[in-house]
Amino acid sequence: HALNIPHDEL
Amino acid sequence: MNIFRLTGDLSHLAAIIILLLKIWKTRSCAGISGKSQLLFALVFTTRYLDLFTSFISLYNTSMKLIYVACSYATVYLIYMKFKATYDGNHDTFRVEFLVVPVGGLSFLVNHDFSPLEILWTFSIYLESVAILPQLFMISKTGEAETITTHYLFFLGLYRALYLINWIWRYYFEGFFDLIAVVAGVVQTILYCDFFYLYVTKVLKGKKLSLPA
Repeated sequence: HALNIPHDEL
Repeated sequence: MNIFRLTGDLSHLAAIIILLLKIWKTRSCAGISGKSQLLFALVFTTRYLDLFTSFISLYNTSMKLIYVACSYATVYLIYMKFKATYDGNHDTFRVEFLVVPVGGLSFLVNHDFSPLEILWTFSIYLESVAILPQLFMISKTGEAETITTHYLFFLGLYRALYLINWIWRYYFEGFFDLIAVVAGVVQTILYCDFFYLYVTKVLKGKKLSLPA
């Protein structure tokens, strides 16, 4: 389980 | 990265810089809602906590740092350096009516029930309505300086360009983030009335003033 979902937008 | 996303980011950056320069050059934050700026600082702070957990690109990291630094600088200018010029009497929107429901919603509707993700969701929801104190202030005083309207135009344009970016990404990358899209649509809709006034008045050289 990742620490957070990667968000590639600003 | 597509052209809509890039111009969206640059439009966002332009808005932030225009506001900072306006305050700095005129040594005044008259007509600017400190509450909206506090909300934007909160938006950037809660969204960019992933600076500590994940690296996307140098572009991504630098833009996040610039946005955060500029938003804190803006808040500093309004509430500290040029506090005497801050028009608090007209900045009377009750921000708890935004922050509390948005906080509750981010706990209920999110992609993952984890602290960072809830804070990211909170920032997305809060950003969509963070301009309301500023729009409320303009409707109360019935006018806005032209430079303030340029700020609002670029700030609204940014999310509208992101909407096109999301359509693009859906078709070409299969990317779809329902939370961001719904909040982005709400955010853009809030600017529609202003866009109309901007095009029909400000771009024709008139000052933005509302009928009494």
